[in-house]
Amino acid sequence: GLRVLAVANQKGGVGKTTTAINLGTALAAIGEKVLILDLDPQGNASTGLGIHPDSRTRTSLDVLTGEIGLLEAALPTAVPGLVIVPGNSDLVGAESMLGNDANRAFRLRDAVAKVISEFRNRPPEDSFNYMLIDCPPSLNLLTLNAMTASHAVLVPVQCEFFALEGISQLKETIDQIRGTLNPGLDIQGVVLTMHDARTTLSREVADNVRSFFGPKVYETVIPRNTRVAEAPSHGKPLLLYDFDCAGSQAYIRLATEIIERERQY
Amino acid sequence: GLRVLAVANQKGGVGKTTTAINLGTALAAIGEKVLILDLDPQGNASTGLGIHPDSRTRTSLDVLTGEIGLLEAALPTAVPGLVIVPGNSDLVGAESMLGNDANRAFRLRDAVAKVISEFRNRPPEDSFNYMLIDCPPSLNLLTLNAMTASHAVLVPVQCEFFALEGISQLKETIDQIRGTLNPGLDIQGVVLTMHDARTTLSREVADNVRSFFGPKVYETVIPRNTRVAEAPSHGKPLLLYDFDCAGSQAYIRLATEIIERERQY
Ligand SMILES: Nc1ncnc2c1ncn2[C@@H]1O[C@H](COP(=O)(O)OP(=O)(O)OP(=O)(O)O)[C@@H](O)[C@H]1O
Ligand SMILES: Nc1ncnc2c1ncn2[C@@H]1O[C@H](COP(=O)(O)OP(=O)(O)OP(=O)(O)O)[C@@H](O)[C@H]1O
Ligand SMILES: [Mg+2]
Ligand SMILES: [Mg+2]
Repeated sequence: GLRVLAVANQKGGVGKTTTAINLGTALAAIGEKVLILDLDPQGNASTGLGIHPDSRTRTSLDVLTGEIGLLEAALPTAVPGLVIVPGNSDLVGAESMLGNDANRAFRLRDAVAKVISEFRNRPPEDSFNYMLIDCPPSLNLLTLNAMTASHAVLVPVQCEFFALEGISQLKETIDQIRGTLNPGLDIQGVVLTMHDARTTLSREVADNVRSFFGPKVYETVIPRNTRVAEAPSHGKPLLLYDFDCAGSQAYIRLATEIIERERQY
Repeated sequence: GLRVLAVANQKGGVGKTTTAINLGTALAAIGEKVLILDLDPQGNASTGLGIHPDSRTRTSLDVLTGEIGLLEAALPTAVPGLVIVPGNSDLVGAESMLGNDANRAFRLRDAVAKVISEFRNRPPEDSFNYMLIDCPPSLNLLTLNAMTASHAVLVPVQCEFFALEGISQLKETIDQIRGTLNPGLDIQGVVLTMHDARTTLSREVADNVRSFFGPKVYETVIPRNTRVAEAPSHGKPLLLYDFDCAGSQAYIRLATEIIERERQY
């Protein structure tokens, strides 16, 4: 069946988009069928996968408002087996458009339920078995939609001090949503990003995160690696830009680790 | 008179908090009196200035709701001449608390107007002449309050590709607010952060930002420097943690450049 993962952390710049793009690419490379949903008004995930702003005529906002379904909105990428529902600044209007609708927190969940029922009537190549949602850096209506639509949350944590502050707030938010809006929601895992083995700071933060989240923290740690930051300027995921670099290899290991964990569910 | 600057950029992790803390410290070191307002629910600016979570009994949320004034909420820091109105996760509730209040976008502007009128009845040591507002990474009600309360916006832009995407959206937002809510609002300047002179990516992004913003971009560029990321884990601003490092020296130059620009107003 379909597994939906929200890639979320309200701290900015921790590697949410980079993880959604490159984990998605690595899962597709291993043979999974992946849909990425770009729920950030910056549209960074769409840009990082080479989707030109002019071809974002249908976006994740249209899926939230119910105008179109996930499959109709999805665009192919340069990666076989990976499609994306693009995002752009129209998403800034989501809160006012969905305004006082009682169902506003469940719009995405409903779109996911709809596509699952459609899978039965469509050929296998039209379906997907992983959906990764790239969330904006805040706990707003967009991230709430992602959390109510997801089976689990994948939390990137940058190996720097400020990134530690928000993790207890994020955990509380997830616990709250599990108690009210989405009873199955759990943390799939925590991935340490931009780890610089040369600095004490990285090691201290990594130790802190492991003592807070325990076995939820993936073994795989994503190193700080300039190639990772260069890839988006070429409109390519890292694995296509430089397959052999430390960043690509780490995301491939992460994909394998996630698939193993998913088997336990 | 008082100059109010919003430190804003909806892209996450670009150095907003780091700039608010260290520019604030550098301005105070030069002899200015500075108040930092922490408007981010993560409360990173408060932590970076050594304010323990337990002493944030009054926060910027209380100023927004009108319960207390800016001077009553301000706490001293380890830096003479620098005070801070702390922030914490209570700020997540701002949108629902201010809900349908017609004045909800102007709460902070009103608090600033109030404190200016109080300056006349108070001794000089109680006043301040710079207010820096550390904004969260989104264009929400908190950032809107900052923009309507400010004379100008100081925009940190990280020298990485994804940071380029949001700058035209941010410029549009500032233009919109100038046209409707705050006729005087302008961009004070754009500061390039985490610049790594060894990489082509940094140089390309810097060139791009200069061609987009022209003379608004400060001469001073903040280099990527591990000491900058280490300082918050000691609860100290960079200038107290390591005055001689490249990061501190850059923030001191930035403070001088800003004071010179402010003279032209
Ligand atoms: N492992 C890494 N090594 C080096 N740079 C990285 C790495 N991971 C991410 N980056 C860079 O760090 C910056 C922040 O990453 P990214 O934009 O993915 O974070 P984000 O959490 O999605 O940010 P936002 O909160 O704005 O959505 C980007 O410029 C990205 O290219
Ligand atoms: N010049 C620099 N060199 C090295 N690291 C830096 C520099 N400036 C900021 N950092 C680090 O980069 C990370 C992001 O910076 P910071 O938290 O100030 O950004 P922000 O824009 O306030 O993030 P948010 O969007 O979450 O509010 C922090 O860990 C910070 O310590
Ligand atoms: Mg992102
Ligand atoms: Mg910040």
